[in-house]
Amino acid sequence: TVGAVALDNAGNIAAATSTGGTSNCLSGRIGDSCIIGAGCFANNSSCAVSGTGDGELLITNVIAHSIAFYMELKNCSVQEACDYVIHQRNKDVEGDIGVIALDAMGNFGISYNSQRMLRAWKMNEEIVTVKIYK
Amino acid sequence: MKNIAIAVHGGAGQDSEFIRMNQIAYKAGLVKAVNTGYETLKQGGSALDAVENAVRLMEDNPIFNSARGSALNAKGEVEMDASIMDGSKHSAGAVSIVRNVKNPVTLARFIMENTSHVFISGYGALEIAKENNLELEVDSYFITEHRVDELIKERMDDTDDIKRKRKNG
Repeated sequence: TVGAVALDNAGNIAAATSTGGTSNCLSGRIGDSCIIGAGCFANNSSCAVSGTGDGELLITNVIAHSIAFYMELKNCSVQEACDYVIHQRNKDVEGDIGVIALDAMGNFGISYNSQRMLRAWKMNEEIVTVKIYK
Repeated sequence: MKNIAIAVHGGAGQDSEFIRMNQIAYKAGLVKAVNTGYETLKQGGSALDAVENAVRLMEDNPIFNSARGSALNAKGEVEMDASIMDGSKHSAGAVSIVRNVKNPVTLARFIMENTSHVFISGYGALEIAKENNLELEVDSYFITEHRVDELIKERMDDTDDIKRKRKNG
């Protein structure tokens, strides 16, 4: 799965996610990448989120929308929202969940509970940061 | 000057030898996607343009599990999913179980901007792509050696095993 979140100079944010699915899965199986609110969500008043991991977990726990809604409810940072949804609220789920998120001020939220998440980000003229492991 | 920013991901899950062996290629692909999306923003493009351009670049890169580098299902077929969402209009587009479409994220955006729907799957999505001249590719374009090897390694005999396997995107 691949995904992106972005903030433009008009202050608008957007998210996109795309996947080739899961190896050796049943025909017709879909994961979170095409489910708005699970693997992809964006709302200027909170944040843009692109999710990845065990698709079924992101769907049943409505991960992307939970992060955006938690931010609105708690008025917390996007990073706090990502960490709460993945590492507190869903700490007992067995499986991998990872998200990248971005709010309308340019603050990133990056969180995952798996062994790795391939990710990279850039703000204004900073050098790109790229990571695979912690 | 207002802030502009972009982040991309290439999937999360268990580590693997393939990932460890290909870290340089993965990082190069991620950096290229960020720079492509960032350039779109720097030129005054919208966040929607930026995420579509960044994801398209990764869809065209066979090392990532999307479009060109898709995983294969138990029948060895490619079934792609994608979605996109515009935070300013709260509008969204999504496709699932799509074949032959070179960039599923572009089809998702087409559905968001040109239909009154959000989510269209399977043969309906493919029909829209064909009728509106979105770029298509033949089946073999989406088949990579790495994914065939992965499928062969993971193949399990009876369907019950398949139903119960962990589903890692």
